[in-house]
Amino acid sequence: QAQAPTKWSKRNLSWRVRTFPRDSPLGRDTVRALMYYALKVWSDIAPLNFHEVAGSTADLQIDFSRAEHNDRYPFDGPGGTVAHAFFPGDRHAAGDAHFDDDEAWTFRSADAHGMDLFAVAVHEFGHAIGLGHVAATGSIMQPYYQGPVGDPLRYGLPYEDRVRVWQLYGVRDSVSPTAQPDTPEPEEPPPLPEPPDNRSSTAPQRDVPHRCSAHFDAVAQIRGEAFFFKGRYFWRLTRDRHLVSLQPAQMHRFWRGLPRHLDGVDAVYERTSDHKIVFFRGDRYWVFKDNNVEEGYPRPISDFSLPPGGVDAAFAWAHNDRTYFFKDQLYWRYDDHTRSMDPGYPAQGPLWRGVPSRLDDAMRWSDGASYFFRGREYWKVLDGELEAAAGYPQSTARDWLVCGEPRAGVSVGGAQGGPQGRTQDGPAVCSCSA
Amino acid sequence: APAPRAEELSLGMEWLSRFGYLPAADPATGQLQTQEELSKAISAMQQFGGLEATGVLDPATLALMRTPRCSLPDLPPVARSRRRR
Repeated sequence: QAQAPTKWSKRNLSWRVRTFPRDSPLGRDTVRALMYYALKVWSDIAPLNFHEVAGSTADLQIDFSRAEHNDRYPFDGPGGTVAHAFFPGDRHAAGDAHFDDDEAWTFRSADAHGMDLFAVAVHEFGHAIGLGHVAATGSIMQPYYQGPVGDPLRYGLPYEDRVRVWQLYGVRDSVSPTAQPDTPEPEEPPPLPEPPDNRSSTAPQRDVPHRCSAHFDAVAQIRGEAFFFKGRYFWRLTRDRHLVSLQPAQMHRFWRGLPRHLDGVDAVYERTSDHKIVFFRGDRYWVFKDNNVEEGYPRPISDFSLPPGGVDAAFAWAHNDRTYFFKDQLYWRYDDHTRSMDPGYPAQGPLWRGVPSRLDDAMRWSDGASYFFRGREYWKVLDGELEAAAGYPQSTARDWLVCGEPRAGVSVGGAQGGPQGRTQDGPAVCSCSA
Repeated sequence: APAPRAEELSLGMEWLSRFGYLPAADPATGQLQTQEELSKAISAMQQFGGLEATGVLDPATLALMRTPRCSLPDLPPVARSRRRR
């Protein structure tokens, strides 16, 4: 990533479209609306507030210019450079954005030659709040134009871009309105022209699960962080067990290479032998190096000598350096180093007394203990023990996902609260640091 | 890859300077780049753009240089004083 200098110290920023594209099919109201939604992409997730003003004192001045236009980035006609913006630290033009008026700016257009104004504006406002270019192919901040990014009303930033803006400004503590369609907008958003009959490519995010009521499909400790998967989404907790965001991230946007139609996973674990991450769904599995799937996947789970039918949970137990697979009442013990199933399996569960046989998933945490998840509860087994610790099960939502007291109907074990250090009042959401 | 024509080489070097991969041209002495510096700059641009880092202006690299993009440099401008050292 290019050195991204400085950031805004203030949180309320005014903006104004000072000059409009001259001979463009996009009307002024459409241009203003696109700028509004492009700024909203960032203010949905970061503690920044943008408001449009009329006067010349706006913090972010937006211009459509041609060729040489009195700054150090002259435009070059159609193609080539299409826009630029100025970082918050720039002495003369901090936060301003310039778009090349020689481009054919489009919106919801099938025209492959046009330049999608919303996509470019999101990128440029990333600079205006302090982000530099990145090489990451999935990022909105990569320097090359990659075509339209879908419907402005449904667009969500790639996960790595969210993390980078959280590192600059922290996490916005109000949930993102775009993920909760029923949240009343603070002001009347400007209208956008109706989309053409072909609906936008991005699926509506009506299926966003809520972390406080979810039964998780899979739970895993990956590179020291905890991941809770539900449907097409996941929550992430940092090494010191702080929830990165109240809103889940979209699995496909971060775990690159999963098939688009995949609507969830059964189990996930990090292989101790090479620290690659294994995802299971039905009779297939994928191996990830970092967050990119490796060539040649998916493959059948028979590679693990597992029978058809998939697994409920997968868990690498550090105590004996073996990997356990669970399905219904059975469990298998597998050696990831020799890539072979230990003889005499499957065996009848449960292996750990007090822990249910049927599991959603399991993981080892940085405190050395193992955690087993089922429904809305979890059990803790101390390192080397073969029995659940006293006082469990406890509420997963409360102890891991920063929710209030468990909802009615969730049976919670003894008096002990969750892990030490967690205050019972108020969520302790902490912005991402890694 | 066929050796780039002089015009492509010139376009390439201007492009690499504009987006922070080469020091900006020095009007007094002109742009005297060693081949090695040029190759390193091309490799850096190829890696940033997700191309194979061949270090030469091959067709894929020239095509990427012609792709519409943001005007801002990818890397902080290379300080000339650092180069002189």
